[in-house]
Amino acid sequence: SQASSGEAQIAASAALESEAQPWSLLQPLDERHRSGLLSPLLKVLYDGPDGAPRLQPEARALRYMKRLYKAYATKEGIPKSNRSPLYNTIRLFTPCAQHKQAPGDQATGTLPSVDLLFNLDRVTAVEHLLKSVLLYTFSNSVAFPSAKCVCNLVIKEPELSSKTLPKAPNSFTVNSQFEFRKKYKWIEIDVTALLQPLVASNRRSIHMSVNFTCLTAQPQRPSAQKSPLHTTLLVPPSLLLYLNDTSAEAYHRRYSHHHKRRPSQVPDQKGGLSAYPTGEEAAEPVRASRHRR
Amino acid sequence: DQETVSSELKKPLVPASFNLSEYFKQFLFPQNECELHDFRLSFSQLKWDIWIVAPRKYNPRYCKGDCPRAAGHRYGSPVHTMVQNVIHEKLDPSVPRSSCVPAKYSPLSVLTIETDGSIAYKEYEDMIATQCTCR
Repeated sequence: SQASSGEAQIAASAALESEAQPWSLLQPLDERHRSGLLSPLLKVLYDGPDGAPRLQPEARALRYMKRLYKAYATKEGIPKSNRSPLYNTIRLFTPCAQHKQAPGDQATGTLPSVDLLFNLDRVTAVEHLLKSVLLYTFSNSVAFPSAKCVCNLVIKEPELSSKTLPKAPNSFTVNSQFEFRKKYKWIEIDVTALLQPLVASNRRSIHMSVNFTCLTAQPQRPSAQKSPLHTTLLVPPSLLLYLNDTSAEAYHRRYSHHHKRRPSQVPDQKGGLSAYPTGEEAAEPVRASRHRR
Repeated sequence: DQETVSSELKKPLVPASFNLSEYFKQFLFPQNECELHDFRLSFSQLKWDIWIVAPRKYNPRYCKGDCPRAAGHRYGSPVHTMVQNVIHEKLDPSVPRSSCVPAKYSPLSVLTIETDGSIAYKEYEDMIATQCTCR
């Protein structure tokens, strides 16, 4: 008699389920927790291919990420074991807005500062930031005289709404020095120490202004054309976030002892910024740790 | 008597068309044994190539085939598998036999373009079957 009543219950719940819409059974996760592949897979199962319109990424950014993919995964998509086991997600954002601010001063090598706004809405609540860099990519290997540069980066608070009490704008200013070498395809400026608290506090809109002061080996004549270095540094950078996705769908490498945590993977504890130009191997942080910080 | 014995001895032991190796094969290996099969999927078939940049091809693989009645250590099956087969054969055929299913998986790295134009490299767990079992 138990079996039959059990069967009756199963039949009843099956009847209920069949009436309910499939979606109601599989509540789509809300935006913050949705993992990349699950919802498009469900969409294909229920109503066909995921045709959501997408903005096209910048060609240079896409080229950089394809190179990074080749460094981290095989052709079949199997993750290689050569990268740090700490992060399983890398997101590249291009600024959604940028404005030129104060003009530069050619004589002192100061470039005009650029105002950048990054929208980090795609970072989900389960993705924890481990490292973040500003990425300047050069369209082709730019040959310019080696130069010593100081990057001045200010992160601004969002404009306060009139209702709340006016508060002194809380901006962080940091300087980081680095040297350009010939034939670089990109440079990375580590901004982990600045972004970590903002991303951890669910800040998804990052407003910053960046300017460089570069002293090249040959003194610049005031009338000289802008050097390739200047034109390169005026192109807006991309923001690269190395994250650890803590959701069940993401791949969590077992932390094996032979993986020594390389200094480049540990954000500077001193709160300072490390800027290290990297050559071809930019996608593999191991080389960076060999550069002088 | 001698005549029947000699005529019996003259008869071939097995029919001429009989193939001994085929005969033994049915005991040694089940015909379509539970094992891993490939299925090379290109994301363009799902019309996902607009947002999945890499990899081009994805082979999730799958498990298919019959499970032997005594699926012991060969498939890493627990003893429960044999119990279920015995129930199916001796007690109640409505209880299904053991099935050929994946036992282990490997991850997959995916490069995607998000709706806001940002680019994401992500590694997903359990995306490629690497071993089958009977359960």
